[in-house]
This record gives sequence, structure tokens and C-alpha cells, in this order.
Amino acid sequence: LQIEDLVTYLPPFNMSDFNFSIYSGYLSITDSNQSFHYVFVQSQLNNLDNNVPLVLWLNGGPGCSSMIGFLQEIGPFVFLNDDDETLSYNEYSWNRAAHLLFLESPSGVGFSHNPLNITFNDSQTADHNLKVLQEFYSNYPEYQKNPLWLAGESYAGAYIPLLAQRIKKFNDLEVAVINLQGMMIGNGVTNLTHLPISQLIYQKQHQLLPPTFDISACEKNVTSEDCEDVNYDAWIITKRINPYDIYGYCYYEENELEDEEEWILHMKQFMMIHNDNIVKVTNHD
Amino acid sequence: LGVPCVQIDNIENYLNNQQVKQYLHVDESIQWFLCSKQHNKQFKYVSDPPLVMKVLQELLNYNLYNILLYNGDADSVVPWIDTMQALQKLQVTITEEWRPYYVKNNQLGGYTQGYSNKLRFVTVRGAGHMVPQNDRITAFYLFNQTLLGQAF
Repeated sequence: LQIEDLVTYLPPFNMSDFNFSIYSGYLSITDSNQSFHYVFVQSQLNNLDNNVPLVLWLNGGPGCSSMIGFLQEIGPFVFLNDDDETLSYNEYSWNRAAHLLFLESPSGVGFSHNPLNITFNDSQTADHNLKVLQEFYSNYPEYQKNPLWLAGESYAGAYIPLLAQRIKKFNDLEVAVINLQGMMIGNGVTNLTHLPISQLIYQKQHQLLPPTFDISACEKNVTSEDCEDVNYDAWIITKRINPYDIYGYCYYEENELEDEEEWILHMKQFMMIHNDNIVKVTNHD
Repeated sequence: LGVPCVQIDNIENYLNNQQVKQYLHVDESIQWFLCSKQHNKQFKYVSDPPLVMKVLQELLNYNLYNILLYNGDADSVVPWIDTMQALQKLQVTITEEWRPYYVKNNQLGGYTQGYSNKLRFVTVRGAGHMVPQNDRITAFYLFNQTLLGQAF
């Protein structure tokens, strides 16, 4: 174990009060100056049991930090409520069933370093993630035999399959295999091309857009200017709805409300164009 | 457009606290942001949508790995119908028809459909984009059952 990466205190929790350890630090790719921040949370199950799964978690973006997964979603200490200022113990932490490895990837994300300022793509990110995983195993060899699962959400829908493919190819070439068992992807981006149409259909199905709102331009050609106009109108209309949780609360910063007048003007313009829908829009509003 | 409406003040304050950075052994000079694309102009990313679908199909063809695709059904950013659309484009067959599943005192957790090649699709009723944050009990249940290879 990497003793220098051992987390002894994670405010307000003293780690000696728990039956698992947390490690946090950097994993570096040897052929570049990039270093990746990781947090490794041991399972609450028997730590010496090689049957306990290891789960590599990636948040999406592209470019979003996996610390969200650690401190808001599946880690042992989380902000349970949106407005909480201190961490609470998470009764449903996924480390009740597995070891958790949170990786901030690609480099340049979260606390990770990207001194080269390179432009990333899906393939390169997958290559780097494999190298970082190998680095993890070299630092923590006792987990090499544990079943590995890849998990994450959103743009991890792209990260995860590509990393799995790299692992498969690596396993085909090497004797020391990575024990990949499966993957779990939540609200994953599998194809950015049809995502805008799905968003519009979903918004219509859930009455976030007026019943007569016409999305056919996007169904015909998602890259057309007409579709851009449809997307813009939809964006204006749904601006005050939390897109990530349509029944949830929408938080705004003070400075984000400065465009209030502009927004109202756009809404009025939209209603004038679609004046036959004014009553319906108002009712829904 | 960033991540509108999401409350991250608490995590941002926490991770940018110098003491917390020391406890986590991270570079104290780095300002933590939720998403680099919105805050760091030097961070650039180019996506390749066709490649992702191709690789997903390749993995399914190996028939080696269990794949769970789950969607909180209150998310409009990556809606569950988008995942369904992807599933329809993949060369897999339905092995178990769309059915409800139950958690938390036999309440409806959502719906699930089984596919060939070790693939399963699940919705989580009422959860948004961040399923484990929105519905911790159901998310852990799905996670644990999947790891154990048990039905839900």
C-alpha cells in the first residue's frame, strides 16, 4: 500500500474510526508529465479477500471531476443534501460491496495535472486510463486479482467502453491479465449525434415544451439551421427547469439572474411567433 | 452551457479548502472546478460518437462482460429514451421483456429489460442524471445485485 497517500483525516471524519482506509494522491504516466489524481476507498468487506470487486468510477463531461462521484454519489462520506456544508456518513456507500477507485481523467480535470495542454479525444483518454490503471496495480498489486468493474455516468458512457476495449486488447497480449468482469453506465452518452433529438422528444413527452412545439426540423436534420433555431427556442423555454433532474430544484447564482429581462423578452418573442399556443404555454408555466 | 441548476457550492468550497487539499495530498496550487471545459480554456476535447457505438458493439460481441446500462428517468440531459435508441442500434436481442422491478418496501423502482450478450437496461424511477445521489437506496440495490449476479 502507498502509505504516503493514506488519508488519516477527512474533515470532519477521523479515519481511524472506520474499518476501511482511503488513499489519495497521484498516479503518473511514465512517458509524459501528466499525473492523475485518484482516490482509492477500501471496501468495508474483508480487505484481504481477492473476491471483493474493485470498481473504477469515472464521472463524465468530458472534463468533469470524479470527486462528484466520491463526495456526492457513491463514496462513504457525502453531502447528503444539496445545501449541506459538512460531509455525512453515507449508509448506502458502494464501498459496502466493493473497493472504489475514483479517477480524475483525462489529465487537466479536477486535481489532475496537464502540463502539455493537449487536446484530448476519446481514444487518447482510453489509452491514458489504461496506463493509469496499470500504474494503480503496480502501486497496489494486492488488488490485481480482484474482479474489476468499470462504472460511471454521463460522458463515462464513452470513456468506459473504450477503456474496456483497451483492457481486452491488453489482456490478449499480456500474461498478467486485468480481471475485468463488467461495466455499469448511468445516463450514459453513447452517441452525441442523436442526443439532441432525444432531448427534444423527452422534453415534449414531459410537457416541458408546448404541445404544438414543432421538433420535426431536428428529426429531419440535426445539423440544420432550422434545428438550431428549434434547439434555441427549447433552451429558452426550459431555461428555469433543472435539466439534470426535471422535478428537482434549479439553483442559480446571483449573477446568472442578470439576464432576466433578456429571457423574458425571448419568451415574449417566442409566444408571439407561436401565438396560438399562448394559453397553453401560460398554463404550463 | 456548463452544468446549469446544479448546486455544487458545498463540494467546491470543501475541495478548495487548503487543509482538505493537504489531507488529500493534492497540489495545493490547483483550483478545483467541477468541469474543466467550462473553466479552463486550455482544456479541449474532441468526441467521436460513431467510435463509441462501434466499440460498444465490439464488447458485446465478445460476450465476456456483464453490461448494465441504467438511466434515472427524470434526466433530460441524457434521457432514458436516448439509451433505448442506442440499444435499438446495437445487434442484440431481447431475452427478457420490459418489466417492473421493486425496491424499498416493494415500491416500484423502475423498469428493466434483458438483452443477449450479458446486457441489461434499467430505469430508475424519479431519479435524475446523478442516480446514486438522487436515489441512494435504489442505486446501491442495483449495484450490489449486479455485482453479485443476482436478479432484481
